[in-house]
Order: sequence, then structure tokens, then C-alpha cells
Amino acid sequence: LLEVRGVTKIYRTGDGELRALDHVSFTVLRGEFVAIMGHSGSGKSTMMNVLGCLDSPTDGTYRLDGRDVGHLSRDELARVRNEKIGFVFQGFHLLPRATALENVELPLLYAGVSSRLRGTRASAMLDRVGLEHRKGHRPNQMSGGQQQRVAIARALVADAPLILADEPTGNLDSHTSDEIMELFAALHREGKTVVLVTHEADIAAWARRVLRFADGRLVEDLSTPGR
Amino acid sequence: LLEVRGVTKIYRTGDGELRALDHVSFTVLRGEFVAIMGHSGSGKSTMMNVLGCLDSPTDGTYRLDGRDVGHLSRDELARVRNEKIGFVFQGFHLLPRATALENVELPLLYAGVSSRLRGTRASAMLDRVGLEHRKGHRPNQMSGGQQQRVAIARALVADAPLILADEPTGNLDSHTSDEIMELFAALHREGKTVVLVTHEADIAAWARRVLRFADGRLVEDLSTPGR
Ligand SMILES: Nc1ncnc2c1ncn2[C@@H]1O[C@H](COP(=O)(O)OP(=O)(O)OP(=O)(O)O)[C@@H](O)[C@H]1O
Ligand SMILES: Nc1ncnc2c1ncn2[C@@H]1O[C@H](COP(=O)(O)OP(=O)(O)OP(=O)(O)O)[C@@H](O)[C@H]1O
Ligand SMILES: [Mg+2]
Ligand SMILES: [Mg+2]
Repeated sequence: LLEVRGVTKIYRTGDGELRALDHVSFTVLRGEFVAIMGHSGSGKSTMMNVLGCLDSPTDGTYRLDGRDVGHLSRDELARVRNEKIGFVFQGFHLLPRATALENVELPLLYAGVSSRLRGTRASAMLDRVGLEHRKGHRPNQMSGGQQQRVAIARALVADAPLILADEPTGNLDSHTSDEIMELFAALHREGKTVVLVTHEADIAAWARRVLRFADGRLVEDLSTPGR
Repeated sequence: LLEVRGVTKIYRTGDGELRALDHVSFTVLRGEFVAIMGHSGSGKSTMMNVLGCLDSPTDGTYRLDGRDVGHLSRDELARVRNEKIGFVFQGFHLLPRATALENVELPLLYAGVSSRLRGTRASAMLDRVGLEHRKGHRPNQMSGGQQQRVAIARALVADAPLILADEPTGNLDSHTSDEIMELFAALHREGKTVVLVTHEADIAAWARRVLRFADGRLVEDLSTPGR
């Protein structure tokens, strides 16, 4: 499903050149459950932005579902994202003046789903992340962990085949984290491909494979057989 | 130093009344190192906002350094915050168009510190959180964990006697987390009072006392003798 070959990402700043990603190569097959780990600043979010078609590499190729996305137009990339990817951002990126329900409905609005069905599906997904009593609240009326769960619900509502989650449990207590990981595991059993960035070994243990980054390079690719 | 008596915080929303804090009482002495834990939505950030003079309770009293802050004007509260409190926010709240250095200098600017001295002290604090090479970068040019460390540096730069940190290691790998906790521990040994919210038992273990919240109530107050 995901084929990364020699991907490099270079930022030019006032004081020179920064290699956020450095010749990264790996393949993720459909239906895998992968964790990405590494120190702060090692390139994890940058890698996720490439996988999520939000950013293009400076060098190398990325094929999603067999298709080289490096040469698609902005509109084509937006369509690929809407149809194939559910993305949980490290910084949430919720609409501040919309309610939790409106935020979660957004991907369904882009997909042209009817108003009644959008409401039903967004409402059900908010129930699944434990926010049944926060649907009419706006982000600034919610705790950090509640905002994070709205971001998770939004990423999952359109039933996309690929789920990319950047630190989805960073603001959650261990009990709520377990509930969210159970949800990701259930979606994985249904056939979804899940790639999540985490700093915690307990969370990475839910995955079958860990990709470890350091200084923009992929330094370790470890699979755990038959879990 | 911190005297909380019967503090209650009620939010009124479209569908009724929400008790974010419910008759919370505890005392923190000067020089203590306290961790606050509890489920997502249990009232931890709301409690921190009261302790940090950013929000006033609906009922009950809060005395900081012997002074009842519930009846201070906005200007007086701002002065108390600038003189006594270093606050690390769960959502960072960095100025997006300022560099890391400018963001960290901000509390010193409010305190009337000279331009040359501000630069020196902000630069030194960024070194201490491992960001020596990011001083000229703006938040959107940094990773999540780097932004979190800028927020930490900003909270510590004015050498305030009370440090309030809301999930300061949520976006940090375990190695960088340890470095940040070593920094808080060092400041604690120098005599600072530290209160930090965390979801992780490993991080709470650095404190000498844990306050556990559930549904807006303080349900457990556990001290670990002689560490
Ligand atoms: N402005 C507001 N209006 C209505 N409800 C609010 C408001 N701010 C917070 N709340 C509610 O108050 C409760 C406590 O919120 P708080 O942010 O203190 O939780 P928390 O313990 O910090 O959670 P987390 O671990 O997820 O950060 C939550 O249920 C939240 O939805
Ligand atoms: N727009 C940008 N301009 C310059 N440098 C950037 C930019 N965006 C990211 N970087 C740098 O690229 C490197 C990788 O960033 P990235 O966000 O991928 O790290 P990360 O592994 O997700 O870190 P964290 O665990 O802290 O979230 C960092 O050193 C960061 O400072
Ligand atoms: Mg990141
Ligand atoms: Mg909080």
C-alpha cells in the first residue's frame, strides 16, 4: 500500500540546510499495523506528512496504492487524501468556531455525504471515543484529551483504508489511551492499515512492527512475529 | 504557598451546568514537588488555571503566598503571574510569528529586563532544554516536541518561585523527557515549588506527592516519604 524509496526532505533556513528526512526507504503492506518511534525532531511528523500527501519530498519517491503521488496536482492530492486517508494531527487542527460534531462531520461533507447521514455517522464516532456528552461543545470548551479525541473521531469517520495517527494518545490518561488503542486495533482487524507515531513503548506494543527514526534516517525496522 | 479551599468551577453550557471542579481543598507548601493525575476531563487543567491566576473559581478561595487572589483586579493578577509563576501550557500557546528566542524572552520583557540581558538569559534557557540550534526558528519550523520545549524554556526563564507545568512531556520521547525532568528536579533542589500535571506514572514518580482528580473532585492525596 505504501512504498517509500529514498525519500529525502530538506528545509532551507537562515542558517543553512536541515535534513528532516534522509534517504528513507520502506514498504508497508495493506492491513499492517506499524508504529513509528524516535527522538523529538527525528523526522516522524515530516514522514507522516509525506505519507499523508500533505507534503512532497525534496528527493525520492512515494507510491500510495501503486500510484506515484509526487507528481499529482494540488486538487488530485486533495482527492487522494479525502478518499484514502484519515489523519490524526499531532497538533489536532480542529476548527475553533465549530462544534465537536461539526468538526467530525467535515470529511463526510467533502465526500458529499447527505446531511442526515453525516450527523448520524459523526455522532456514532464521537460515542466510540467516549465523547457522547461533548458533541455540541467547541474546542475551547473541552479538555486537551477531549480535543485529541475529536481529532481522532474526525480521522476515522469517513472509514478510510489508511489511518495515520501522530501521537494520538499524547494527552490521554492510560485508561482512555487503552480505549483508543482498542478502537485502532478493532479497525485494524476490519482490514485497515494503521501507522501511528508514538513515544511510548506501551502504545507501540499494540503494533506488529516498529520503524525507528534518528536524525531523519530510518535506523531500525523491527517486526514482531505472530501477535 | 498554595492554599486551595472548597474551590468549585462551574461552566454553563447550552445543555446545563458542568462542574469542572467540585469543592477541591489542599495545601502545597513552599518547595514541594507535586504531580496532578486523573482521567481526561477530570479537571486538571482547570485546577492549574486557578493555581496560575488565569481563571477564578465560581466558589471557594485560593490563596497564593498568603494572599487571596480571588478579589484582585485584572492588572493585579497579571502582576502576580509575572512575578511569581512560570506556566507551561498543555497547548503551548507560543507566538506563531516570533522566533523561539523571542518567545522565551517575553516574560523578561514584561519584567522590564534589559534587551542584552534578555537575550543572554533566553539563549541560556534554550540551551538547557536542548534547543541550542533552534533559537532563530519560528514554531511552524519546529517539531511538536521542540515547540513544547520552547514553552518550557519560556516558563522557566524569569526564575519564578512557582512552576506550573501542564503535561510538559506529552510530546517528548523518553530520553528527552528524562532531560526535562532532570531540569525540573534541579530547579526543585534550588528551592522552587513545582506542580506538574501528567498522565504517566514514570513522570509522576519524580514528584514527592500525587493529587488524583476524578470528575472535578480531589479523590486522593498521596505523599511518598523521604525520597
Ligand atoms: N469553557 C468551558 N466550557 C464548558 N466546559 C468546559 C470548559 N472548559 C473545560 N470544560 C470542561 O471541564 C472539564 C475539565 O476540563 P479540564 O481541561 O480541566 O480537564 P483535564 O483533566 O485537564 O483533561 P485532559 O487530561 O484531557 O487535559 C472537561 O469535562 C471539559 O469538557
Ligand atoms: N518548516 C520547517 N523549516 C525548518 N525546519 C523544520 C521545518 N519543519 C520541521 N523542521 C525540522 O525538521 C526536523 C524534524 O521535524 P519533525 O516534526 O518531523 O520531528 P518529530 O520526529 O515529529 O519530532 P517530535 O517528536 O518532537 O514531534 C526537526 O528538527 C524540525 O526542527
Ligand atoms: Mg512530531
Ligand atoms: Mg488538560
